[in-house]
Amino acid sequence: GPVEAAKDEL
Amino acid sequence: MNIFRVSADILHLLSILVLLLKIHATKSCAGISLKTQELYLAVFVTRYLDLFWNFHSLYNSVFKVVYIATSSMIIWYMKRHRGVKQTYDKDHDTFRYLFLIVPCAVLALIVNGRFSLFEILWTFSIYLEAVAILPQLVLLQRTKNVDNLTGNYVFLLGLYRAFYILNWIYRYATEPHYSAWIVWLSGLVQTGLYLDFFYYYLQAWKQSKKLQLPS
Repeated sequence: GPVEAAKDEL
Repeated sequence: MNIFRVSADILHLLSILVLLLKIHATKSCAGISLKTQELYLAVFVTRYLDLFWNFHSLYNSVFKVVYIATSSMIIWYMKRHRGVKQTYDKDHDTFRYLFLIVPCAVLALIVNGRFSLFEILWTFSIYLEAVAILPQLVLLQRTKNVDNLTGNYVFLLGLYRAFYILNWIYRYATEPHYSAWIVWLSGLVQTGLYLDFFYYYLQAWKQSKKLQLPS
């Protein structure tokens, strides 16, 4: 998705 | 987790600590934009709302708490500390932050991963972080003479963003389904805003002179 993958970043 | 990501987070923390240390040691916040600090606190609070129910890792949780606490402390110093608040450059720090908050909120309502309250707040925080440095850059431009610690603060912040880009490239190359273009585009904009500052910072550093921005 456009954001999901980055949810583990700060 | 890769070396770029860890370096980025540490640089981010360092930038905040440099600023806190400057304020604490010199009892002065001259040259620091309260607007930018308040925007950063808004970024952290809207992004880390999930702190209480979405446990990802101890690493993430500790950083989230530290970011919220340290930026609150900076704001407290600038607004409440008897000596420090008198050094605040109120007359030059006049950037209207609604000009940043409103467009980011509208954009988050339109372009997001999922239409839900927390998702939209999270996306808003991504957009807002990209532009939150603007009041600080405008203030530096207006006051022109930048003291070393303020210069280092902005430089470390820019470096933190640059390392996040390296982290994304690394993850894109090594993780099969890694894609987050909203975050990438915002991150590119954010890092781009520092390029001009970087140029003058490195020039001053090379000539070991005090950082001066052109008008």
